[in-house]
Amino acid sequence: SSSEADKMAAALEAELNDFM
Amino acid sequence: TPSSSDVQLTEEAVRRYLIRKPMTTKDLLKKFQTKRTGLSSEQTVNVLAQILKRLNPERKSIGDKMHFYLTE
Repeated sequence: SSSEADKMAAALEAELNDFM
Repeated sequence: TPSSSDVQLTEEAVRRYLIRKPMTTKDLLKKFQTKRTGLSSEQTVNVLAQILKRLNPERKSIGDKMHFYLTE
């Protein structure tokens, strides 16, 4: 579902924000 | 089942997409949907994060959204 995609994108961005 | 997967989430696959055009995290996740890779959502996020950290792509905002891209 798109909400699952949104959750995954948010989780990925959170991981990358620590890195960036 | 994993054997039915027709897409593999690999560094090379991500690299090819990001050389072709800038993509958001959502764009990338769409290319590696769990039903096509056989990975869980959590695995997908973790593996993709590791790959992006290794590739360290360029970043730019397009229409207010952060996009990643690579040059050859």
